[in-house]
Amino acid sequence: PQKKKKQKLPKSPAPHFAMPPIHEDNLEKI
Amino acid sequence: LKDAPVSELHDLLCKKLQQCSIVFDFLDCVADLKGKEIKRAALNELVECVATNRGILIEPLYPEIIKMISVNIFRILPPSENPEFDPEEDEPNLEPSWPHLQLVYEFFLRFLESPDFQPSVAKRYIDQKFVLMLLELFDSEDPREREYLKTILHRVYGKFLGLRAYIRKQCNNIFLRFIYETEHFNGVAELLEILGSIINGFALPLKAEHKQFLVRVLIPLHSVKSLSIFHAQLAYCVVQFLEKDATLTEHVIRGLLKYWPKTCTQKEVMLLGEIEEILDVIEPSQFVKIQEPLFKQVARCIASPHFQVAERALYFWNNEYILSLVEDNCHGAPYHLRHALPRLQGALE
Repeated sequence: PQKKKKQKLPKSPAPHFAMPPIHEDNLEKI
Repeated sequence: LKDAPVSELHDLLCKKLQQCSIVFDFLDCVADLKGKEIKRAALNELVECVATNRGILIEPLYPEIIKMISVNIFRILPPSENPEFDPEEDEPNLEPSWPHLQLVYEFFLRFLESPDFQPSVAKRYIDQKFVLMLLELFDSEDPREREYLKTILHRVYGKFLGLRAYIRKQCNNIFLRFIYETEHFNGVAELLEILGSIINGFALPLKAEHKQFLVRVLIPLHSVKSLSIFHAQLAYCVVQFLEKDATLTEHVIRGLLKYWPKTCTQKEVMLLGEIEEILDVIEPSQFVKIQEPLFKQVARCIASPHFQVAERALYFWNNEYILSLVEDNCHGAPYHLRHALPRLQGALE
């Protein structure tokens, strides 16, 4: 049987220290 | 403060702020105990007041607030007594004035996060000079202080669009001085955590300035002796970049291979871990470009006399995605690539 290929991770898992992203275009309402 | 009528609140706030602008000597822990307690209580009141009240942050208060904060936090950091200070082994020197300093930082954070906070007013006082002094505090040996500074700078970066380029530039300078001159700065990990959230928010296509930062700062950072202290944050920043722009993959992998540690097996294990994180998110089209130089290095690691290095390299074969990438490139691979993979076979044997 064709082995189900593991796909690449859609997005790397955020580590515990990851902070909320700050979007380059606009002012962040934090 | 909480009992004062609204009409007198602002005056009282001003007086409390001036009162808290007196800095005490905590090196002599018995001096001025009464005064220290009065200031601690006043700071507590200020934190409570800003955290709970709405509509109290009127414009005239901003300079008083920033003055009180500046007087307390901006100081010459004590030189690290032990020049051989090993952040991994030795306990850090904690800030003696922490009982006050913590509340000042707490107050600063509540001020920034208050719904009434107006960057347009604050930017007269939170300017480039202020931010530069804030960044210098990241060299503090006290991890509690750096934790507050990290959150505060993250908020400042988020709220002051006009300061963003300057903050990035100054972080650049700190890292370059750290890499090529001093190899000593306590806040590298915290700054990288903030940068991780900034990279995560980059618009596409990436600006040349940002790519330069990856090439000129993030990759050379791998060469520093104290890599282990900030490697997790550094690897996260690198992976964030590749998730933003996969075309940077070849440059990153060749950069890591160029800085591959020759004599430090602990660093080798860290870099193998980073390589796997990168391979987890790599595009197959990028994998083909880097597999030959990469697996030459992986083969050397498999044959390493240090068991942890060999083990970590062999662990790649526990990753199904890496296996599928290698498999896809074994059969139909052009002639010269087929030679790269058999070298692995030799190492495995």
